[in-house]
Amino acid sequence: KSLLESHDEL
Amino acid sequence: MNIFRLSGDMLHLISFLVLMYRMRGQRSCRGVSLKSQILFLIVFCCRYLDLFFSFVSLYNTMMKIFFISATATIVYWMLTKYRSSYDMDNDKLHGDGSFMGHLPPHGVLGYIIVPCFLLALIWNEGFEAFEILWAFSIYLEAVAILPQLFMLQKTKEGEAFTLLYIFCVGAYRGLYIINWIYRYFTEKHYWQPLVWVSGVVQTLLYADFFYYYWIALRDGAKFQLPG
Repeated sequence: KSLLESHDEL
Repeated sequence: MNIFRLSGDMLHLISFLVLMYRMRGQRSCRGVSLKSQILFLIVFCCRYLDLFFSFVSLYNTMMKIFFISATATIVYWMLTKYRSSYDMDNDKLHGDGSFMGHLPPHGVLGYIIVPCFLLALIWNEGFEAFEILWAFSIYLEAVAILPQLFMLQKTKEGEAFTLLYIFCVGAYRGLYIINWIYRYFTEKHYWQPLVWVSGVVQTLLYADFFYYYWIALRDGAKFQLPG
């Protein structure tokens, strides 16, 4: 899982 | 992005404005926990380190910068121009000041920051500095409101804007849960147990507050905690 997908919330 | 997350984010944004409006309007930070605000500042600084190396959207970037700067401003105000109105006695955690008679954040450090960091070392999405700090920020955010709730517990009643602030933060968390449920059913590979568990714990901490806030609003009475 890419960082972008996992940390896309605030 | 869905309507639940957007509404949650907007409530979060409004919560900062409510608190700042209140502090400026009354020229006072009475009833506001400096500890909670410092914890939130640590949360945002640790989580939004990715501002430097990853870009999700302009929306995310702007919100991150706003959250950090608004919280930094609140902390700064509490330490400078509104310092005299800071209610330090009611912002003490059990264990504070017991460490050789000084180090006021002892309770926060021992009961909140260190446990969150240790948990982040155990449960994270990758054993590297950024991921550990990210997990730490998620756990810390879950409990960062505790000093504020303890303060309310000690004073038994809160000023209207402080209550509105706590309500906004709590409601934002509640909407995030609905957002996760929505995402779980609409996105293929959406799976974030770490965030979900912390988020549910965080929202549960507001349950008691919500209950008494609702009673007060319903009866048109003053907010008052029992005890």
